[in-house]
Amino acid sequence: GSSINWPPEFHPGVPWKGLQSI
Amino acid sequence: ESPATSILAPAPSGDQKQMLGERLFCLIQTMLPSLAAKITGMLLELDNLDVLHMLESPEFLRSKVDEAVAVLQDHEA
Repeated sequence: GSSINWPPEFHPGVPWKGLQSI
Repeated sequence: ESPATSILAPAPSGDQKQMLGERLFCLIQTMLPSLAAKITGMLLELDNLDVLHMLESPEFLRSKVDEAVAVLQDHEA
């Protein structure tokens, strides 16, 4: 399978950046 | 006036998502410990008001989590 980076993962204490381009 | 909306009032939009995410993650972790990070990430892409609704309504949360799990499984298939 593909390894595209989706979905974004939320981790407590880690600033959430969502799907904004990196 | 709900407690949930009051937490958003003073926060910049980025911080709002962070706070919503922390709360959402805690709830989802009790339902799906292994998928909580991904499901929370997916649901955080929705409108803040939808996320607030999830925090206040266990039934709505369940329905959205079920949707997200289905999408995730389809994506990984």
